[in-house]
Amino acid sequence: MKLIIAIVQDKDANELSNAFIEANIRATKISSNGGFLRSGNTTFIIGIADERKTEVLSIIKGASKSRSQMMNPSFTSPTALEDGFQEPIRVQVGGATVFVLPIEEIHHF
Amino acid sequence: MKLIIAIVQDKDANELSNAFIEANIRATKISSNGGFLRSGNTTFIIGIADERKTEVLSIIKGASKSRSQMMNPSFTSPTALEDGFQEPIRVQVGGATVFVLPIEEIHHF
Amino acid sequence: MKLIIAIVQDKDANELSNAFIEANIRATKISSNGGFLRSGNTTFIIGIADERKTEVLSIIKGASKSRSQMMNPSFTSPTALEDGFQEPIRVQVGGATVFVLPIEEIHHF
Ligand SMILES: Nc1ncnc2c1ncn2[C@@H]1O[C@@H]2COP(=O)(O)O[C@H]3[C@@H](O)[C@H](n4cnc5c(N)ncnc54)O[C@@H]3COP(=O)(O)O[C@H]2[C@H]1O
Ligand SMILES: Nc1ncnc2c1ncn2[C@@H]1O[C@@H]2COP(=O)(O)O[C@H]3[C@@H](O)[C@H](n4cnc5c(N)ncnc54)O[C@@H]3COP(=O)(O)O[C@H]2[C@H]1O
Ligand SMILES: Nc1ncnc2c1ncn2[C@@H]1O[C@@H]2COP(=O)(O)O[C@H]3[C@@H](O)[C@H](n4cnc5c(N)ncnc54)O[C@@H]3COP(=O)(O)O[C@H]2[C@H]1O
Repeated sequence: MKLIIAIVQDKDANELSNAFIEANIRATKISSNGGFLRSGNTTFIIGIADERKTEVLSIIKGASKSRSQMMNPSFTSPTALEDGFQEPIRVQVGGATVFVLPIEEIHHF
Repeated sequence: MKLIIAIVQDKDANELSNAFIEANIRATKISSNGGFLRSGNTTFIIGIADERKTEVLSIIKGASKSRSQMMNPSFTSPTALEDGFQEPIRVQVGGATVFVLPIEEIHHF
Repeated sequence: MKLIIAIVQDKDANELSNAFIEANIRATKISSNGGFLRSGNTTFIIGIADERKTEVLSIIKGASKSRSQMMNPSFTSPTALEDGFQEPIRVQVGGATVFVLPIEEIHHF
């Protein structure tokens, strides 16, 4: 068994949920926030048998898109306000950030 | 040390929290949603010494109940709306889904 | 790669986010609740290369403070209400509780 943790943009969360249902993949969704842009995103937790890991990764890849977002620099840097007004900058936000972790046991009660 | 991740129904979350306090088991609660029914549930994170793992699993088993929930099929299948009105179906939702993961280090600052 | 899960008090979450940005450490934030005091806290998830683990742990240690909180005992013990009015007690809440887990794979789509 593997635990897959996938962080995706909120805009892709619904499509990814539907894709998991179609493929009969069980998943749990958690609302989260990005550390840098501080905007909302979605963290999926998926416990899956080893032999379906590649299938889950390709479903995540297919459902998540990379987008660019405008960001106000004074928002992320604690010293930026002293530096005066800064032009908003464009930041590329990826489709999905995915971690695969080993599971020792899984139980259904 | 093990990290136990337990996904339980919201109705059982309070009883499970109380059972952990009575047994002096430290835990953190996160609001989550089921991927299939999309209704709210609760994800517990518990870091616990190896020798208390079985005790934690039996507390989770004792506090979480299996229930059936009515579900509107058009909700989960992207194509269901084209198929016309479908009778709501009854879905069995388990007591708890539990993952046991290995921890390499634990720190308290 | 390691997955670092750090549970900190809400009061320290902003400072910790800023410290991660300054050090170019990617992180995701999740709202959570303590199992005992049931008050809000923040769970950070950080995927990081092995050689930066110690740096991340010392940033967490530097940003999180230990505080004491008043707690109404009837809140945590299911039987306390029968025992009649109890004086509020002072509970020490740590700076951070941190778990380090092994990651098998990381993907960016
Ligand atoms: N210090 C920095 N300097 C310049 N640019 C920076 C930066 N930190 C992040 N970015 C950029 O901003 C995007 C959004 O990051 P955020 O932290 O809000 O939202 C992140 C975060 O919630 C999560 N994430 C990414 N890598 C992570 C990691 N190693 N551990 C935990 N969460 C991670 O995935 C979301 C999307 O990440 P993604 O890499 O696609 O896209 C990132 C990245 O392109
Ligand atoms: N391997 C896994 N990885 C991550 N999270 C997991 C998981 N297995 C279960 N969960 C979590 O536990 C909740 C309850 O699952 P359970 O299997 O008891 O109860 C499930 C199951 O009996 C049924 N179900 C789920 N997916 C289904 C599907 N594709 N087809 C038919 N029934 C499904 O609906 C109930 C509610 O599912 P929902 O997704 O809303 O909520 C799930 C989900 O949040
Ligand atoms: N092994 C573990 N696994 C998962 N999460 C963990 C954990 N250890 C700590 N945490 C998380 O970190 C928060 C702070 O824990 P700390 O030990 O500093 O500070 C704790 C501790 O000093 C005290 N405490 C917790 N449980 C207790 C108990 N059964 N009896 C007496 N004091 C307790 O109350 C403070 C707040 O606890 P609370 O549960 O509200 O909030 C906890 C919980 O969310």
